[in-house]
Amino acid sequence: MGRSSVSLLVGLLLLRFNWCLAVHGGGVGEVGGVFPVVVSTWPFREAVRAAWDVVSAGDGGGSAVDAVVAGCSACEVLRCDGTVGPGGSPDENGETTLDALIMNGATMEIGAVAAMRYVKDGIKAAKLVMEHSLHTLLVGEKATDFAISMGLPGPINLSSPESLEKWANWRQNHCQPNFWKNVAPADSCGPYHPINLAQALDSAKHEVEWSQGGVCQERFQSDSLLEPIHSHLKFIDRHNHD
Amino acid sequence: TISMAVIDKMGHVAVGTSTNGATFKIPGRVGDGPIPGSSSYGDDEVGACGASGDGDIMMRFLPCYQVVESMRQGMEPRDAAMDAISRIARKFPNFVGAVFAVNKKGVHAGACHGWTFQYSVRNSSMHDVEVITVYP
Repeated sequence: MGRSSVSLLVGLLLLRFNWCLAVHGGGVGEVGGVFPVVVSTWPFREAVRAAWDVVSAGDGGGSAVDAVVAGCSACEVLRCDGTVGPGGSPDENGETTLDALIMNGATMEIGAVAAMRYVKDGIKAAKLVMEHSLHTLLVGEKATDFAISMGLPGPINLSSPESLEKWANWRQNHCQPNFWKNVAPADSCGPYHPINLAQALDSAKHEVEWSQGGVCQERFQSDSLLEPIHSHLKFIDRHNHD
Repeated sequence: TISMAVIDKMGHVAVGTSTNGATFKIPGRVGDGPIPGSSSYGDDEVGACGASGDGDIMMRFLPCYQVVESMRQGMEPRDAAMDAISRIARKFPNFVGAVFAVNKKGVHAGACHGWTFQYSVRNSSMHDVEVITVYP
């Protein structure tokens, strides 16, 4: 068996090993269906309960759309995991903005807001886009203006003492880690200016040579110099994600 | 991020996502939260999907649209979820993300890559919310 087929086999095994099963531990991943049903990412029990209260109320129950709004709103108020609602995930300027989307699976209508500032009710704003415009997605301060004009409270500051403290600590740590690539300076706060690929390779080569004296830091994925690995060693985790 | 799917007593499907995105993002950056077909998608005729993870990568693959369309073609939720995640992992082995899939019969499943994932469920056969863990 040639060297390349061996490495292919190893790669497949690694991929398979790194993959997680859809079946959850100790039980059956697929459970028989019983209406109504609410499913949500993460263990956001309060949000699922809020949606369940709406969808299971009375004989006919509330609508699926209203239940989704209730569930997502609950997480916006509770600031689930710090990843939903105001007060979390500051950007490089320390500001918190909200993204939200709602979809009606009966009519295929969709409403969404992105990078919305100064309005704390993301999912409600998305529903207003769905119900009062022919559009699908409104962004930034224009989404803010739309939401406030449709009656949502605002403008209000979406930051919190926790998010501002988190941001201040990050600034003191030379704005690391961050989402930039192929820019200089690489290891401190901006302003940044673009560096071309040759310069990027050169500075990264020095970094790899320098680091091989100590702990080996793999900064470049061998087969894709166009997308340096450090752009994949991003710090996406349970408390920092979409 | 919360992504939620609801099937009501009439059998109607709705999905929603709400998030404040990635921490220390470059100002103006939007993840896949508000992108239909990436963070969530639903269709009364088929079922629904919700997702969470690295939105910069996931919005390039629209995993939830893939899940719903796979179920439309007859795939079970578990296979549809695994297939959507594997398509991303093949191109981005270091990617972090997860989806849940639920079909119009209420059968649900989850799949993930790069982290342990949990999703929550409540239906009429349960007394309270149940949390399901999907291990890497």
